[in-house]
Amino acid sequence: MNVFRLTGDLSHLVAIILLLLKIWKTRSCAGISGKSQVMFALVFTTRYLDLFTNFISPYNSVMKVIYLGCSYATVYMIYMKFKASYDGNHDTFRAEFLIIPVGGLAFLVNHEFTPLEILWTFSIYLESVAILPQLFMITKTGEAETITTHYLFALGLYRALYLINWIWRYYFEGFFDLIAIVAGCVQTILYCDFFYLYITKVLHGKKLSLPA
Amino acid sequence: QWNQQGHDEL
Repeated sequence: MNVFRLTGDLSHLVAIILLLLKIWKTRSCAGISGKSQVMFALVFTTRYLDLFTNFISPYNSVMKVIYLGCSYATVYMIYMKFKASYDGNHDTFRAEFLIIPVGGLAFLVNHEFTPLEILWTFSIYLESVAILPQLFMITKTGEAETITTHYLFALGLYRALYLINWIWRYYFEGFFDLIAIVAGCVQTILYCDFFYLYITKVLHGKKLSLPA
Repeated sequence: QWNQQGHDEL
């Protein structure tokens, strides 16, 4: 464990909690893409199947349970509890155009052709594109609530910190996982234009609005 | 390269 991975995990945790609180406090999931949240729940489900079979550390197990619990709670709140506020008309990204190619790629490019490893690879590839429906929704609505931009910033920052973690681990441990690194680069690159808008607008007290 | 005893990252 190194400081970049730890801060990355904490940034990820902050993002997940921020979103949960936003929906719970405002009792509304306006501006939130349910499709992205379903994909994140799928990412955690397929990645943490080894929760009971492969014990790494108390920290690792606790975080996995928190991620799984929060992601399902978020999906539940979007599609059931606060369903009336779900903005389905703007959440129109075709998720199957992501899940099917990612599923196929996981079969073709993986470390080991076993069910658990293919599902893990699927979760890594899916996570790299899971935010697309959310970013697409923001372009369709032309704006995002400030709390939602903080959520997205923390979420984008987490994988950027993981990229530094992988440089650190390669240099100090000789460890590298090309699948995770390539997918992590794609994932972080997808946030670049959001990062630019966040830093130039939201951090200057402006609302994030796109030229519709 | 990838560690045999499974993935240790979240």
